[in-house]
Amino acid sequence: KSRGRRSAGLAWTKRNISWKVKTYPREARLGRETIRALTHYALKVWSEATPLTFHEVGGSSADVSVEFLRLDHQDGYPFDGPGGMVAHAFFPGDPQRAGHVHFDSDEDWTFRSPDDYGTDLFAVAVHEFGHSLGLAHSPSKRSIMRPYYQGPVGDPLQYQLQADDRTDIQRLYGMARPGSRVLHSTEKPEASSLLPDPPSLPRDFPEFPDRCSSSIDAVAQIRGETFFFKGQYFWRLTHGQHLTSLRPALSAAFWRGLPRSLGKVDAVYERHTDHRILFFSGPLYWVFKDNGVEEGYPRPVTDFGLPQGGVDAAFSWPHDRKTFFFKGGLQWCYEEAVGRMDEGSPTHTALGGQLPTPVDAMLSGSDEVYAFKGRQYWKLERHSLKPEKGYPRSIARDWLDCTGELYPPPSAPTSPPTGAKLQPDWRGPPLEVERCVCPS
Amino acid sequence: RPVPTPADESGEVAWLTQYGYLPPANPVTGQLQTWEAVTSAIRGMQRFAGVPETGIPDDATLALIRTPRCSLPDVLPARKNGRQWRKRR
Repeated sequence: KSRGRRSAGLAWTKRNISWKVKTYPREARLGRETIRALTHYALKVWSEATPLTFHEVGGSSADVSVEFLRLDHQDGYPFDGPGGMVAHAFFPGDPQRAGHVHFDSDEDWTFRSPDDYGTDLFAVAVHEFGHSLGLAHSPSKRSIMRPYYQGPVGDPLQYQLQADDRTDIQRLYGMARPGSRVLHSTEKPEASSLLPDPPSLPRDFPEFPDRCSSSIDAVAQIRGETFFFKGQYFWRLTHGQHLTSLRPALSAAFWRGLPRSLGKVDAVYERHTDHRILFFSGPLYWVFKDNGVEEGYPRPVTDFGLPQGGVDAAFSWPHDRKTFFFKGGLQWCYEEAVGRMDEGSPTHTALGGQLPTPVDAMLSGSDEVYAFKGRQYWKLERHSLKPEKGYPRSIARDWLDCTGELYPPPSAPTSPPTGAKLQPDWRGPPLEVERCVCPS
Repeated sequence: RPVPTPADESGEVAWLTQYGYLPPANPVTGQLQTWEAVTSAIRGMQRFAGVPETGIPDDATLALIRTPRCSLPDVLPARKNGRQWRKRR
C-alpha cells in the first residue's frame, strides 16, 4: 500500500524502518515531545535485540505510523472509551494495515506515574510495536506481549526485553550484531538469520553522552531555543524549555561547516546585532548564519583581542549588546555594536570566590545569567553576577528532563527556569532544521 | 438439543469471541453458542492467562476480563493458506 514498504508474512524484510507519530491525543497529560520520545525508546527496545534500526520521518508515509484515535475508527477494532481495549497494532503481513499502531485517546496516558494511576504509554507502546514487528500475544506472565495491561515496566532508558521476548523477536529478525550471533555447529542457521545483514553503522560515531550524567561544554540561547553542547553532540530545548529529543544530535550534522573532527566546543552565543551564531573551540571561532557557516571561517579568536588559547565560556547581553568572555579567573567585555574590546579588559572575573571557576559554560536570559559547572548550575544576579539563594541545582533535573534519585534534589523549591523568563525579545528568524542526521 | 448459553452470559461470550477463544455465533441461524463451547473457550482463556482452568467465569477470570488490554485477539484466526498462525510455544 505505501511506496517502498516491503513487509511480508510475519516479519519486515527491510532493516531500517521509519516511524512517525501521526496524531496525538486531544486532552493529553503528556506533551508531544514526551510522546515522541517514548515512541522512540519503545522502538529502541526492539532494535537493541535485533539488527533493526528505526528512524523518525516527518513526511506523510512511514512504515510504522502511530495514531491516537477513539471509539470506532473504521479498522475493525473499535475502541471503547477509558479502560477495556487500550491499543492495537497490525502485523507486518497485513496488506492494508501493516505498521499501523493505534492507541485509545480516551485513555489517561501517563509516564513515570504510580502503578495504579493511568495507563503507562511506554509499556503499552513496547507491546504494540512487538505486534508491528510480527509478534502475537504471549501467555507468559513475564512477557511484554502478554495481552493484559500489567502496569508500568520501569524507566524507558533502562528497560530491556525479557529472555522470552528476546528469543521470539530474534527468531524473526536474527540477533543484534552479526558478530554476536553464535551458531553452534549443530544449529542450522535460522531462515531469518540468513536475511541480508543490515548496513553497519558508521564506525566513526563515538557513543553519545548521557544527558543525565554529563557536564556541559557550552550552552546558548539561539532564537529563543536553548542548546546544550557536549562533546560532538547537542540537546535542543524548545521555547517552552521542553527537550526536543532525549537523544542528542550530532553537532556537525546540524551546524553545517562545523568540522566533524571537532572534539568539543568551548562557547556558543547568538550575536544580537545580526543574529549570527558564534562557535568557539580552542584558538578558533566560526560564524554561522542560521545553521550554515559563513565564508572565511574558522578564524583565530585573537580577532576579538582574546588570548590565543581560547575561552571557557561566553554570553551576550541583548540589552546593551555586550558580550562577556571568561577564561580561568579573567573576564573580557566585548562591544558588539562597535566590534571592539572594552579598554579595561581583561578584569578579574566577578565570579571568583562565589562559585567554582573556571566555569564550563554561561548563559544569559532576559534578566539573569546562568553559570554551569560540572553537573550543577547557578542563577546569577545580572549586574553583580552574585549567585541567587537556592543554588547550585542539578542541570540534568532542571533542564534535561532527568528525574530520580541519581540527581541531587533541588536545594530549594524554586521553579526551574521557564521559557517565559528565558525568552529574549530579540529572536531572529527561527532556525529551520533542513535535515536532521542522528548518529544511529 | 444442546443447551444455548443463558443471555446474561453474553458479556463474557462477546469477550471470548472478541479475543479469538470462541468462533463468532452463526450469523445466518443466529444460533447461540452452546454452553459446552463456551466452557471450553473459558478453559482456553484461563490456560492462556495462567489462571486455574475451572471452565467457569470465576472471580479470577472475571477480573481478567475487566483488565485493560490490547485489542488484538490472543488466538489468531487460521491463515488463508490453511496453516494455523504460528502458536507461541
